[in-house]
Amino acid sequence: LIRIRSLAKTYSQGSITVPALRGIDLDVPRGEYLAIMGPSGSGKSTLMNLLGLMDKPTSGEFLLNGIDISALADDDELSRIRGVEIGFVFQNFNLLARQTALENVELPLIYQGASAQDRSARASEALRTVGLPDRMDHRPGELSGGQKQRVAVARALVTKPSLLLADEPTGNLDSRTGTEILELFDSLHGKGNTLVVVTHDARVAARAQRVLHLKDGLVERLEIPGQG
Amino acid sequence: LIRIRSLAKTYSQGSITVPALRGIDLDVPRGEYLAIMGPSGSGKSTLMNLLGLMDKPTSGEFLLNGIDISALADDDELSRIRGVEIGFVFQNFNLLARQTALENVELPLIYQGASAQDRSARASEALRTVGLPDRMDHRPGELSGGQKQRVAVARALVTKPSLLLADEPTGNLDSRTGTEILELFDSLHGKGNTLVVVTHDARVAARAQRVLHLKDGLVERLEIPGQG
Ligand SMILES: Nc1ncnc2c1ncn2[C@@H]1O[C@H](COP(=O)(O)OP(=O)(O)OP(=O)(O)O)[C@@H](O)[C@H]1O
Ligand SMILES: Nc1ncnc2c1ncn2[C@@H]1O[C@H](COP(=O)(O)OP(=O)(O)OP(=O)(O)O)[C@@H](O)[C@H]1O
Ligand SMILES: [Mg+2]
Ligand SMILES: [Mg+2]
Repeated sequence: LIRIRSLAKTYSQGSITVPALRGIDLDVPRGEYLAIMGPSGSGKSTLMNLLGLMDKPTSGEFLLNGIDISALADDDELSRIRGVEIGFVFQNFNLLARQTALENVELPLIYQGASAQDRSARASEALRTVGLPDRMDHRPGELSGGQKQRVAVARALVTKPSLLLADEPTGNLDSRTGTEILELFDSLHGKGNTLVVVTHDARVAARAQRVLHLKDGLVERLEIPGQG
Repeated sequence: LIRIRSLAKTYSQGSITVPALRGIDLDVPRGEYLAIMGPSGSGKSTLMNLLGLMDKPTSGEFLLNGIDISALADDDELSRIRGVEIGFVFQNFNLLARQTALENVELPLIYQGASAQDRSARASEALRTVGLPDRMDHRPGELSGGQKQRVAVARALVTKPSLLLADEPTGNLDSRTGTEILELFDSLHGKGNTLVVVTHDARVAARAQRVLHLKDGLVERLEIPGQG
């Protein structure tokens, strides 16, 4: 599903350049559950933003479903693919502050052309599955940190994406609530979908089939949990 | 240092009320290291916002350093106490987006009347101690999640507060970087300061002298790590 060769991303910051990714090779077969770990600042979110088509690499090759993303100049085509195929859980949640939890989760369904009734039914179902049945009308400012994180997860899952990209989806959750979210991911994976999850939690990584360890913008090693 | 009796906080949300804290009794002696744990939504941040004088309780008694906070109507007095005595690490970092990391960390020192030279020296020292010597000129949007969290920690520590309140200070950090921050807290505590740290990570709580477990806005139990 994903094929990456020598992928690099350099941020320019005034006169300084920050090489966040220095050349990554990676293949993610369809249906795999891959975890990404690494120290703070090692390039995990940068890689996720490229995989989620929200940012363009500085250089390198990136094929998604056989489509050469690095050659695609057309932003409309990029956002079409993104809206239909990919669910993204942001590290900083990225919820719209003036919309309720329900409206935030409905948003991706608007892009998909769902009817208002269908949207509301599917979004409230998604919020129920992440354990927030009685927070639908709260705006993000009226939610706890972990509740915002779960709204972000619900929004990513509501379109039933074939590729779920989750950037540290359990950092603000206690272990029981975090486990509930991980079980949701397991069931999405069980249906044949592809998951890429960034985490600092080894318990999350233990559920994956492979773990990509990043360090200083490079692949340090690829690990199969249980085999070291 | 902190004495709380029957402290309650109810949010009103349209016609609905949300009882986030339903009556908390707590004593925190000067120099104690207290951890607060509990499920997502159990009222931890709400309690921290009251302890940090950033919000007013709905009812109950709160004495800080012998001063009756619940009776203090004067907001100027509240922010004076806050600026001088308390360092606060926010769960969502709360950094100013248009200021650099250095300027963000300098901010509390402006309230304390430090000179520009002194501010810059102390703020860059604080950023060095959290492991960000070469990110001083980055704005929050140019930092990773864990780097933002560390800037928030540096800003809370730069005034050398006698009371540090940290709301989930390591959620976005890998274990090695997280340990470095916890060692900073240990050294602050070693100097006789009082620490209250909210966490979902049992390893963080293991460093505290007591752990307050919250559930649904009430104290479920008080634990002494190592004694169950
Ligand atoms: N402004 C608000 N209006 C209405 N309800 C609110 C508001 N702020 C918080 N709440 C609710 O109060 C409860 C407690 O929130 P709080 O942020 O204290 O939880 P928490 O223990 O810090 O959770 P987390 O671990 O997820 O950060 C939550 O159920 C939340 O939805
Ligand atoms: N817009 C930007 N401009 C300059 N540097 C940036 C920018 N965004 C990120 N960086 C830098 O690129 C590096 C990688 O950042 P990234 O967010 O990918 O790290 P990360 O592995 O996700 O870290 P964390 O675990 O803390 O979230 C960091 O050192 C960061 O300071
Ligand atoms: Mg990140
Ligand atoms: Mg909280």
